[in-house]
Amino acid sequence: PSAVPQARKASLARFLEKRKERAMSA
Amino acid sequence: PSVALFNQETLQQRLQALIEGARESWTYAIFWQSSYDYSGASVLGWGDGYYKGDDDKSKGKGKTTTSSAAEQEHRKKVLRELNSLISGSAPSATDEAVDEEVTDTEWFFLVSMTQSFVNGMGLAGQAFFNSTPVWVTGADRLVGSTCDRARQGQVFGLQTMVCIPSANGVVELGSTEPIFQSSDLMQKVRVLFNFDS
Repeated sequence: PSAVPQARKASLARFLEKRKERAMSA
Repeated sequence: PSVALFNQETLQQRLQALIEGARESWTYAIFWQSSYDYSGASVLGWGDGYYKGDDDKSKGKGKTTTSSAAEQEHRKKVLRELNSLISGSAPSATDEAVDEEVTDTEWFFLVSMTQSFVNGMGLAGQAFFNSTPVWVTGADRLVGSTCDRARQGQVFGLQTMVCIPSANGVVELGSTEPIFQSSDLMQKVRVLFNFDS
């Protein structure tokens, strides 16, 4: 279970980065 | 491949390969990782996810959100705070990552990160507990599901939810399109996600 917060953080960072890329290319 | 290969990086690549290589139009893929909580109960928790988005959005014909202006503001506020948490900087009202509308499926994907399934609960729990894929197609079937998450998925525009068990967890896929059972997809999951075999 201790790995879950880290996994969420990495996934969240990737999700936000992709949103940023989409916003900048629009 | 050994269990040592089971890490965030390869998970992301496998989820991406599964979705981008599929004939069907999937909106997202999530890997629910199996573990045990402190009482010894079996738990499926967030492993990783890949959000592709809705094809309809790019075509400009799709319904991307049913949310009110107040709900959009709430979503953007949450995203701004999460972005600040990740970047370590103060929340900014003009951040590129949050200026865009937060679609229903994006929000559903984000909320998923907070969820887990204990002892066979939910579609993912059922799939893992019974070692059998669960495939739900159609808004009416999602609404009629005993799983809260499936009903929530329908509210946010999903028409298909699938949970396929693997060695260490469950692969969940969701789509805003109605997609019917595909043995090809299940075979791909077996190949990509059976880390122990």
